Amino acid sequence: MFEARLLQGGLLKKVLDSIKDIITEGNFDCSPNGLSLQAMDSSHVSLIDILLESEGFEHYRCDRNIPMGLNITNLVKMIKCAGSEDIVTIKCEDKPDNVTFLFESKDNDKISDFEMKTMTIDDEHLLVPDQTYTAVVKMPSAEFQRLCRDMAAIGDTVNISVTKEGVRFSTTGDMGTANITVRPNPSGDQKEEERTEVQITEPVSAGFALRYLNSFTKATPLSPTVTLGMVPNLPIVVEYKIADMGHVRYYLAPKIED
Amino acid sequence: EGSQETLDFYFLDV
Repeated sequence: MFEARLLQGGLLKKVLDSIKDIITEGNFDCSPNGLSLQAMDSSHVSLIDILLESEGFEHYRCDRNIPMGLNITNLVKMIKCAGSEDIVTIKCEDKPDNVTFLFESKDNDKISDFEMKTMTIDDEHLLVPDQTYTAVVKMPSAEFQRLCRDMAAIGDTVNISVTKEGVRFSTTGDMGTANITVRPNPSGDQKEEERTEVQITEPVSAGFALRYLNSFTKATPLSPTVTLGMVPNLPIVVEYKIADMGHVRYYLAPKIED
Repeated sequence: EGSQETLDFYFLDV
């Protein structure tokens, strides 16, 4: 039996909105310590890693690990019926043929329940190793979203180069080139979440497809900051922390110079 | 431009 009650149902909408352009179905792994999902897009160029820890739920019961295969597109349609202030409860049996979603309005004057069939999805066996990153950049998520959008107007690939001076985003296209350098501003009197911070043990520079980075920025509403992790010749990780709950992480394979 | 790698090389647990 699995039952999880989330007071801020709007959070679930934001999480689903942050992945719906990348995957159409996914196996949610319900385990005693939380709800997680790991899935690659159809081209295997990007991977999504979601974790919603059990502590973030108002009530959480999970007797044993349950793979809950769901069609993301249908899930998004169904969750649209919930108000963003609704309390959402997710329930299913141990060998679930279907999952029930319960939406309770804030002042409890409207209760809706939806039942969705589960699907059997044979996952590739993914293993995302814990990685220490030689360059970690934490910056305002809205700024990163704006930057990726502006760069995509000019080129398809952005080269991200991190040194202790800061992060330089460069792109080239038919109309020309664009470079944006973001400098760390630790001294600034900005709030914590408006600062750009760079921790670096080794400079790193790599190229990534802007199309994917732009789809990752759909997670911007989840967190005021975004963290980029880079290691030479490895995929980049783009992480949006969900306060007191977990994270949505995206991994993107680099483009290799021919 | 460079060519796009996939994540299979890095994350597929074969």
